[in-house]
Amino acid sequence: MGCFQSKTRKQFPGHENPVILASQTAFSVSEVEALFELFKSISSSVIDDGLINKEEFQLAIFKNRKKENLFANRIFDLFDVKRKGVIDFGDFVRSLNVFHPNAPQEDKIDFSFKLYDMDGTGYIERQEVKQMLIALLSESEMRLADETVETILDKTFLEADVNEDGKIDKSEWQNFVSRNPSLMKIMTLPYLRDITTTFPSFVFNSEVDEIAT
Amino acid sequence: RPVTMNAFELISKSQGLNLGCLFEK
Repeated sequence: MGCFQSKTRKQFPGHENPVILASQTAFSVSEVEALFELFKSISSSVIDDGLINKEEFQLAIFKNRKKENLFANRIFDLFDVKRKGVIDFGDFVRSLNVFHPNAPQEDKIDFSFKLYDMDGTGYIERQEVKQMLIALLSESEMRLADETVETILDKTFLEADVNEDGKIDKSEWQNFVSRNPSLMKIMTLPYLRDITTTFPSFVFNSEVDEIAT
Repeated sequence: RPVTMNAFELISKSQGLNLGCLFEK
């Protein structure tokens, strides 16, 4: 027999104070509250537990929960700061903050380096780049001869691996992206500037008395 | 043509890296 439960507010295990989150990020309090509306919708799409699991994350990106994708997995793992297999609200906001148009470029470069350093060795290695390239080709159902893949890798390392040790370190990456700024486009989400207009319902659910903007 | 691009230019076009989809209702 179940226990009686009065109507309590649904629990969000990592729901940190919006005022504190705003103070740690480029978001205003209103924007953090608008992000909470987005978070609620994603975190309840499969299991309504107030946390985002990998399936929910992929569903939000692809509108298809069965789609496996190396890159979406990789982003999920970086958002899952506490390594619990789920993203709580605090980590969601702090991770998205890196993608804010006003976030420091250094943070964006750092995040992108971690994204591609899949094994966490502190280097982007040739076999990692090859793995990502092959994943991309299979995702887009594009066929390239092995020889062409190797040519692309050769060209990439010729440009990025300045000390020619076969791997790309952080400073080589900083140098490489500064010469190829288009690579950092994925690290900025213009949507984050207008988040309060995208999720206006935050106003009705606000927990903060005076909404600071 | 892919061969004229470096690997990261190709990779950065992956849909899985496009977090903008999170904001599309």
